[in-house]
Amino acid sequence: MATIIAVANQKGGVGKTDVSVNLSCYLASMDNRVLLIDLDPQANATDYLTEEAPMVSAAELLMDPKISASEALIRTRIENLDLIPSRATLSATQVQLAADLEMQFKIKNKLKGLTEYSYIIIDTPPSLGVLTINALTAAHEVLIPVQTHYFALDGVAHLLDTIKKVRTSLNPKLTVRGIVLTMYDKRTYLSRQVKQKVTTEFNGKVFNAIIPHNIRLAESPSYHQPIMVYAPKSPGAKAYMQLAKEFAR
Amino acid sequence: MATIIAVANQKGGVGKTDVSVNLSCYLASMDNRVLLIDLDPQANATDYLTEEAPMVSAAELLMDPKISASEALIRTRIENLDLIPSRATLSATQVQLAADLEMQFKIKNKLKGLTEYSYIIIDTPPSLGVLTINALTAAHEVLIPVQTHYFALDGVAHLLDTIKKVRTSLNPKLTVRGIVLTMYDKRTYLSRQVKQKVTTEFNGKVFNAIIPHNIRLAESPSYHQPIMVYAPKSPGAKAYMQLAKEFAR
Ligand SMILES: Nc1ncnc2c1ncn2[C@@H]1O[C@H](COP(=O)(O)OP(=O)(O)OP(=O)(O)O)[C@@H](O)[C@H]1O
Ligand SMILES: Nc1ncnc2c1ncn2[C@@H]1O[C@H](COP(=O)(O)OP(=O)(O)OP(=O)(O)O)[C@@H](O)[C@H]1O
Ligand SMILES: [Mg+2]
Ligand SMILES: [Mg+2]
Repeated sequence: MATIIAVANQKGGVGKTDVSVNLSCYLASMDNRVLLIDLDPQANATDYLTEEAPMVSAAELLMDPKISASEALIRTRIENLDLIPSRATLSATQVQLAADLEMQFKIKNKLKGLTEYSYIIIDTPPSLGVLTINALTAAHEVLIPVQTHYFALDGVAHLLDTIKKVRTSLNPKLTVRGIVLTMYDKRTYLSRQVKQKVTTEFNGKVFNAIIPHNIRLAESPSYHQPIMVYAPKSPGAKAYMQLAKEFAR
Repeated sequence: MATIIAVANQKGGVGKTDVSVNLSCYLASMDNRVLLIDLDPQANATDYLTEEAPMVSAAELLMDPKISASEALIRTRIENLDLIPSRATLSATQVQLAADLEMQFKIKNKLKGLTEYSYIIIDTPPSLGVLTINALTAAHEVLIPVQTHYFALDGVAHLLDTIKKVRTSLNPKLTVRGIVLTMYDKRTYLSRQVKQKVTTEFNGKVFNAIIPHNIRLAESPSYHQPIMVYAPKSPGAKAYMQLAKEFAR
């Protein structure tokens, strides 16, 4: 029975995709079968793991009742890691879905058949629209990447509010797995201050592993590689390995 | 007759808000009357310029036919700069609007009465949903902040595609004013490479002024101040002053 994890934060550019991809890789390297689902029309996560345009993507999975998750997923070059890719058509799907009475349950229903994975990780767009709601409705847990910049705290409060509503009306089992601090630059007072505030405010919910600001992480998608392949000895890679170990308890 | 500028890029965290606020301030300091409209439920731009919760916000302006732009705007502490603030209720408005047949024209219609401004600048959320479409439908020009990271180019291509569609079906006058490169870190090869690619691909459309990665810019919203007040001699401030001069031609 896979644990389904939504990686979410409506604030843009906080590392949702970086975390989704790199955490998935390290979990896969620890003998877990992992499925990464790219639920963002920007398809950034897809970019780390493949160079070709997908035949079937998350868009078709959401809209076409005849397509199963097994038909939409592809193997990646990373052992144990499969991907349901995204592409720009997911933008149009998002609009069509909004008119569907059962719109929040599309992903949840499609994931029911999948028993071979330990983890299903869903990358979401920077919004609380129908795609993110699908991820939150399907998930057991939410993982919240938080950039150590000023806007972090308000953003988390807003997201936790949304999670409460989803728990009340759509998914009573949904829990917050935790917050992972990202793009942390220990040389700057701002980063240290935000880290302090977040760990105080959400005591016990913040992972010890902190993802540092590391240019290797920004470079790796340009080679269509996750950090585990691109720069396995970099500070970014080590942080993700630590995160995966902490995550898998 | 105000020039209406939408600051847009569906990629998250690329500096839309940083550009919207700081460019507005420097244009205001050059004797232009400027109105900044925060059209993002995250209300980050509002955070730079006020500490109190607004009485009336962009949400009410969009939903309530009886409310005018003049009633929604507030003076800021910056001379010549007014603001239509946002707040979280704009999230709910976004959902309600999507069901409205005239949803794309709400902002455009409300801006018709405003003659006292030289510039009206609209900050948008990281999505191509109803709020961004409102901004693009109302605008004369689009300003596109682009972070010098790998995902920049695809993001711009997608946005230009959306702009074309808006021009075809909603706003024939819409033009792309230009691209402003943000968070530029000249010490990294990635930044220099992306700058190179963007300036080549969009020759003539990229501002000479480039906003450097400068921690002062990330700090300033935590003091509810734009960079012009917080750190007027910083590299970030100087870049925005240069951008404003280039922008105002
Ligand atoms: N720790 C890090 N150090 C350096 N660069 C990073 C780090 N994490 C992410 N990046 C880079 O910063 C940018 C934003 O990260 P990312 O795309 O993962 O955020 P996101 O939350 O998924 O964005 P969006 O809201 O658009 O989906 C990307 O160019 C990414 O490569
Ligand atoms: N040039 C810069 N140097 C350092 N920090 C910056 C710079 N520009 C923006 N920032 C910081 O980076 C973060 C993202 O910037 P910003 O919020 O302006 O992006 P955005 O595109 O508006 O994000 P969103 O997509 O969520 O609306 C913020 O914490 C901001 O303070
Ligand atoms: Mg992403
Ligand atoms: Mg913003």
